Amino acid sequence: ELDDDLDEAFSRLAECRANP
Amino acid sequence: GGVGMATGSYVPPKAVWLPAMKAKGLEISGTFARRGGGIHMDLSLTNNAMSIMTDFAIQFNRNSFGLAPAGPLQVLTPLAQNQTIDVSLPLNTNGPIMKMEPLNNLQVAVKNNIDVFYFSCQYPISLLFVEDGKMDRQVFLATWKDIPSENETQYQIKDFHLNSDAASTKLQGSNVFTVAKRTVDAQDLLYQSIKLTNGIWALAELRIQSITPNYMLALKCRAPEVSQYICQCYELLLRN
Repeated sequence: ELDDDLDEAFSRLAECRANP
Repeated sequence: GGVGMATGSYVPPKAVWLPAMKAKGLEISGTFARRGGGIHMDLSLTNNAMSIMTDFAIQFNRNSFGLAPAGPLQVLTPLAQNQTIDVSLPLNTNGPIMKMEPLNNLQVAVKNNIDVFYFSCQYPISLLFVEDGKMDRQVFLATWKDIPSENETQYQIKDFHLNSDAASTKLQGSNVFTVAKRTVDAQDLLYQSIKLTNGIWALAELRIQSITPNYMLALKCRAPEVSQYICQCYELLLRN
């Protein structure tokens, strides 16, 4: 579950950085 | 590397650090290499004087990262006229520290039977990227959030044509570790970590767009003065 959370957190970070 | 050669950390070509005309006939060229987790100063000493040279020794001035010779300069036989020898001097980072300008500057004194000579040289800061620099993913996310945006520096790296996997592999050879990769709107974003010998961490976001040959590099570091030197290394590592 932690792994899934971390995957999701990286996706959010990338999304947010690519489209500020 | 050629066929059968292990890929490893980037090693700059040797440069002349001390021309013979400034050192009574002694010419020194050299480079820095990280091999097997150790740091080396690889030197070529050439005797262009009219007499043999003996009694070599080397000393560093204090420097930003405490680089120091880990042993004596091993020149075991006299250096005859017109002779060149290659010497690899192992270094450690346990020496005295003083912030240099530029940060990666090293002042060196070399002695032989004729005189003492001084020169300065600069090392790529990737020499100090350690092998255990892959940050845990959870720690990476927390650290990324924790480092304030004032400590983020952005650079454009122009005219690259490597894809993100090739870039990641190339950088990993010099201890720049990819922690995560995401693709958003035809851009690959690589999240990478670097640890220096003095324990300073740098976090990077390398953004690669398929439609342009330019990379965007964002670096977050609690010691932001090292960021420009890390950026220089990205350029060097990716181009070599």
